[in-house]
Amino acid sequence: MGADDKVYRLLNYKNLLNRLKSIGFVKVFSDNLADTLDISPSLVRKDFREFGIRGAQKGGYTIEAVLIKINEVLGIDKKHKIIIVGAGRIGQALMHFPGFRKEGIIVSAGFDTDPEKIDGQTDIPIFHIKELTDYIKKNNIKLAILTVPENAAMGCLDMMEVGGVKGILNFTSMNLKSLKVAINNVNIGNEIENLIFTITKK
Amino acid sequence: MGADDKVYRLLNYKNLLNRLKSIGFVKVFSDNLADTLDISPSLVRKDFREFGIRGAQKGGYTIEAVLIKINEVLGIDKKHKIIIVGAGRIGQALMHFPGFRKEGIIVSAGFDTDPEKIDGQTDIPIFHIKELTDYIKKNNIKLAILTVPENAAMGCLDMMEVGGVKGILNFTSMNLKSLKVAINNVNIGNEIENLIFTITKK
Ligand SMILES: NC(=O)c1ccc[n+]([C@@H]2O[C@H](COP(=O)([O-])OP(=O)(O)OC[C@H]3O[C@@H](n4cnc5c(N)ncnc54)[C@H](O)[C@@H]3O)[C@@H](O)[C@H]2O)c1
Ligand SMILES: NC(=O)c1ccc[n+]([C@@H]2O[C@H](COP(=O)([O-])OP(=O)(O)OC[C@H]3O[C@@H](n4cnc5c(N)ncnc54)[C@H](O)[C@@H]3O)[C@@H](O)[C@H]2O)c1
Repeated sequence: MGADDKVYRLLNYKNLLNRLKSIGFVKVFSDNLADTLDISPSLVRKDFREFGIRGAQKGGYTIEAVLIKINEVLGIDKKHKIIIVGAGRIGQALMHFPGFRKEGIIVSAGFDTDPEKIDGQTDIPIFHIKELTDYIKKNNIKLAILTVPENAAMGCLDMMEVGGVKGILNFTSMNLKSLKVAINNVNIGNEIENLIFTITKK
Repeated sequence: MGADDKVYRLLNYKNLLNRLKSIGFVKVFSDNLADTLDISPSLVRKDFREFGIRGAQKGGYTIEAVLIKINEVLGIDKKHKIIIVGAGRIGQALMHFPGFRKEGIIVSAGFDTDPEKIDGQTDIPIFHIKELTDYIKKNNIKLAILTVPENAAMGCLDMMEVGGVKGILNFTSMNLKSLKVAINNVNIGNEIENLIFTITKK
């Protein structure tokens, strides 16, 4: 995982710090973060040094300052528009999730082939898939989530590459590959079968 | 990831072989699998040897025989009941997904606190969360998917531990830990932010 591991740790620090902030914490120590995330305190301090996150005067770290710095490093201190390709069961669940907006992730449109779902008047408009490439170009879309059936995945990937998308979160079980686009896979079926393996092999 | 990596490769072989089978393939060579999954042919042959998967007489592997063997190794040659705790946006999308049944994963019930959602008469009944522990015990449930809000996650984990669940797929962003239960996390927010980091740091 290499670079990925560091980024995932940073995301875990962020989630944890946000939760501590909501409880009323103002400061936190590397030991607290290390215990909760099952890593060593020295790794926490190393990560923070590497990303330019400094400790507070009397020891520990000021939560607010660390959160601002982490968001900057991750590039999520700015707003990011995202589109959802495939407005079915999973697509709709993602389109209406209020948690994205808090992280600066704005769902700007959905795309589908089903006439029953296409509606330009809803708060998040759903357009026909024919309009995908033009919409990506006109609105400078860099991020997309793919929630179409497996047999439509390759076609939609082609259209998104032509439009200029740079990153895709892929929920289909197709093993998509691209030279132009970074693709992260969320394979729910594999996760369940991995759990079945873990609990039956015990 | 260690043992995980091997299991995820096995799941990738399975997905790929099912797709080849649906196209009409009967046999496949380790080179085909290796190219598609970006691994070496010798790793494919090593994995197959380790799991007792033999090659066909005239070279290559018979797809049907390999699939039967992989399902046996993964423990998915039997049916597995699964419950969904939190029948909201994501929970409902998972409850009605036809793809699970093909893998022998049977969603047997949902659980929620919202009276509007509780209904014992639907094809997949939704019960009140109070009944969770008893239901797990009575129906010998080993697997659950957790799709409740973050603030309810710990409470539901406690109830599932008492009931005897052995594996949980956790969709909340809470970093849940348990000595008695294997927990796999699917953190959609982290996946998107990881993508944002990848495309902004290029
Ligand atoms: N729902 C789950 O629990 C689940 C679990 C595992 C995997 N997945 C995968 O996630 C993906 C979406 O699943 P779902 O349950 O939301 O399916 P769904 O059938 O509810 O939604 C798919 C949507 O894609 C649309 N569509 C079909 N062809 C299209 C095309 N060419 N262009 C644009 N839109 C198109 C359909 O009209 C539909 O609205 C599938 O690949 C599925 O295998 C879903
Ligand atoms: N929808 C998404 O795109 C998305 C993305 C990232 C993370 N998540 C996470 O997934 C989880 C579910 O998200 P969602 O969008 O489906 O939320 P949701 O609000 O639509 O569904 C949550 C359900 O849990 C029920 N619930 C609340 N307290 C409960 C309790 N104590 N016991 C049982 N049920 C209870 C609610 O009544 C509701 O039906 C959340 O933790 C969320 O942060 C969702």
